[in-house]
Amino acid sequence: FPTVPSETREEDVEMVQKYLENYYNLKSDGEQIEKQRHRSPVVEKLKQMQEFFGLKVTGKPDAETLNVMKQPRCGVPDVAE
Amino acid sequence: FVLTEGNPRWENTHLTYRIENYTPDLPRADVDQAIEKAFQLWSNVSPLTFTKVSEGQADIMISFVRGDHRDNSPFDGPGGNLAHAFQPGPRIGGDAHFDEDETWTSNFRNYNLYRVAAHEFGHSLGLSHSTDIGALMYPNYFFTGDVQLSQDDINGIQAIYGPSNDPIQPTGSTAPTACDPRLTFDAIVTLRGETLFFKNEYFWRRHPQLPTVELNFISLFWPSLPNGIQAAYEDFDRDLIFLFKGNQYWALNGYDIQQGYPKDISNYGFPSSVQAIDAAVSYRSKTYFFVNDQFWRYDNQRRSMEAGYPQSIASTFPGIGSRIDAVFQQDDFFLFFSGPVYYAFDLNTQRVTRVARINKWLNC
Repeated sequence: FPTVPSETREEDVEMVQKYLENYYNLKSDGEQIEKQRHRSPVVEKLKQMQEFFGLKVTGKPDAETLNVMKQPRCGVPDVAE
Repeated sequence: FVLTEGNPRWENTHLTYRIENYTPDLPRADVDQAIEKAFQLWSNVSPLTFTKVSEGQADIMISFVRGDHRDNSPFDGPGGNLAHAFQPGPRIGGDAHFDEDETWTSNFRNYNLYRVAAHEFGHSLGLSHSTDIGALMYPNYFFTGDVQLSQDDINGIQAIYGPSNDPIQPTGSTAPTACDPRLTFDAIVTLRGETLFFKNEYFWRRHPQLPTVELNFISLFWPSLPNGIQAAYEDFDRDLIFLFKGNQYWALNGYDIQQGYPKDISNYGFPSSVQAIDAAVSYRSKTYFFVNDQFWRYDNQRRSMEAGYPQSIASTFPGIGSRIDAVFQQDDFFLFFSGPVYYAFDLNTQRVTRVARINKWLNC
């Protein structure tokens, strides 16, 4: 069964950034998600994603959220352009 | 269900499709069949028809491509994005692209082409991603061994194109809902402190330290297991769980199905008249198997059925009168589930101490 990492790892940070860009229309401005993850728009996009998938809406890339993000999926965004 | 923003739709309900190229992962006939069946799912529940053409421009062009394929949505190598499709419209509209860096299959191995194509064609027809985990239009890949539209998918496509012309209207499957007062469980098992509640092709996963109860597909965790698990128990000493369906059973260590399974339940010493088990639970190295109104007791250490069984459930567990759907053990209690209610049976005082609705276990 999946283990729960205590901290968000560097590769997870990149994965979250890419995921939100691909499927939640997050605009990449070159700034690392690590620096801004407690502020909009990353937090807002994370909340949208968590709400969509029925996860606990924390706005943080917790273990459950990361697990869902790592699942293979369709490449069509979940939010409209 | 969610419609694509702007509600794009095909005005003509008789659509054409063309397979521009074939993946080398599968025989061409398998690709043809997967694509045809995927379209058929949608045509069965709507007025839409799909005709295959072999040359020229079709409404829905299908191709296997990798990496940057010049549509501003590059694929990403193995895993991750599997495929994408465009909303109804001219030129690239409706087209479906499958990532050639994936391995495409016609079985339960990743990734089943029929399953992915069925989802993509939903986009080609104007559907966006659904939040219903049981819907084909849910964005994440699951393969339960069967591909079928959920009622949510049917409602979505019929919201765009209306119902099928067929006088008998097809219905779809629906995911179980935690708060349904008619909910029953197929089987329940503890697993390393968590509790898994099985229902059809799904299970809820309850962790004592987590506030939410997750609904998952059985196939997501154990792709080769069947749906409709009927009984299950945890053998704490061996760190295994055993799952039963019909006269077969599987042993699992976490994610991993142990080699040599499925086996026949006659290995436990059941008579040939027993062809399925309703519920099972292990307690103090004994496993209790419930079948109709009787139960057997199995010695986990001697690995044999104990003499003197079956016995009547009602006489040994007073208050548990009817047939049992599921059972598991917590502290000194057996929690018996029968229909929409459960009974907490105190093993020390040998009596039922609580009766309540089963939805409570799903935080409802």
